[in-house]
Amino acid sequence: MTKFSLAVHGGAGTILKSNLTPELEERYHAGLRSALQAGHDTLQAGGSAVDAVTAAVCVLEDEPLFNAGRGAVFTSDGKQEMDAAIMDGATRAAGAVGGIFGPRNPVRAARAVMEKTDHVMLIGPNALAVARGAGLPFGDADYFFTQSRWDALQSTLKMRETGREDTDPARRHG
Amino acid sequence: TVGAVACDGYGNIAAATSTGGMTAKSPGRIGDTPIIGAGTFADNATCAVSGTGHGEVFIRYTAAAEIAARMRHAGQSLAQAADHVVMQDLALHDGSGGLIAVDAQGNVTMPFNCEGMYRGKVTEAGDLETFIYR
Repeated sequence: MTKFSLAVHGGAGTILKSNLTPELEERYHAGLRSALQAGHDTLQAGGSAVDAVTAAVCVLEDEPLFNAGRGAVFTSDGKQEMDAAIMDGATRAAGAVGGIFGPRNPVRAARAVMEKTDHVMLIGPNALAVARGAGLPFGDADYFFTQSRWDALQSTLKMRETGREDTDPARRHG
Repeated sequence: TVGAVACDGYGNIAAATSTGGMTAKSPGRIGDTPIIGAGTFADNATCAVSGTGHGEVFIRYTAAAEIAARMRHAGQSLAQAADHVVMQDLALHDGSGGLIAVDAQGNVTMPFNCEGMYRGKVTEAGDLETFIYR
């Protein structure tokens, strides 16, 4: 048996220490720990690597602090479009979804594409149909809305209106 | 962008990534996350990778697949290959960001070329470690 291991990420970029209070920093650490624990518990119980990464990413998607699922940012049109992907190293099976809104856990929609279709990537209505067919829970606009992401959108749109060049790499990051 | 990579007790590896994209992105813009080989990749023979950062650059340099290629063709270790892609291929071409990767021996690496990256890892012993800055 191989000794199992797992890693997670919750995004990268310019991190403004002035905005990152000790309380908020601890929330980020707690969110990451929860994801690690979910993945570790899965592996400890004999689950597969695919099960473990699914479990870990679902926790991060459920946490509004992170830019995925419930914490997703807004497009310039004030809507949310989410992307997700999963790949199984044992078989090279892969599934991905792009530009979707609805499934609470887009990674599970990607996994449904991998496991229930002959395709690697689906977008639009058919991606959502696969997610519905898999019985995945959906959320409405209220579920996915967070004030901080909305405020970030307004800030970015205002910056564009004033013609200021946006060189902050954090704004180009997922 | 969030993601996870894992190596299970049977030596099988996997990667998953999920994102809302970037703030005020154009409707219909797709970043690297769902592009297999750019932001997400897994192959037991080499590595499993999940990326986060400037997605367009990750796509142009097929970042995740490039790490696997370096391991397969150049014989580099997981850490060497990932470090080269993040610190040279991406960093030298405005590709700010980072990634997490694991191989089938359970080795983990988490390089990034920006100020910080929310990340963490856990071993079989259950030792959880989380980080934000360098």
